[in-house]
Amino acid sequence: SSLTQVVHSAGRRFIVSPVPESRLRES
Amino acid sequence: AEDTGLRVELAEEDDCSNSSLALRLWVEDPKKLKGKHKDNEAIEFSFNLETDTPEEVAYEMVKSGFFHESDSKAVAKSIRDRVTPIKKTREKKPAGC
Repeated sequence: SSLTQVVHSAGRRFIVSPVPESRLRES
Repeated sequence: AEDTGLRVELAEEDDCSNSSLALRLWVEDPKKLKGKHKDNEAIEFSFNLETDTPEEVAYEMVKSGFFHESDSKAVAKSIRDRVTPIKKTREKKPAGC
């Protein structure tokens, strides 16, 4: 989805996406 | 979030089928971090229990601009606190979870 960004570093892939609303409420 | 202010959880069910885990890390308590970081964004990555180290992954996250150098120890600690119990469980029950 447009909200997900993929970053590669030293052969490792990081997928960045918004923290699910439900998880934010937990904190 | 442990005392690091960061939360690390399994991004997928751990079926013990291979040594890689899918993990998800995000900032739960921004006040506990020293440098700039991306708020409200979760970073999903794979972690190989046999070949990766938390420090190495933390370093790559700093290099990718997700966290400041001054927080790399906290990132490494939060990853280590999550993967160590999984490693121990697997060592005890090699027949799978």
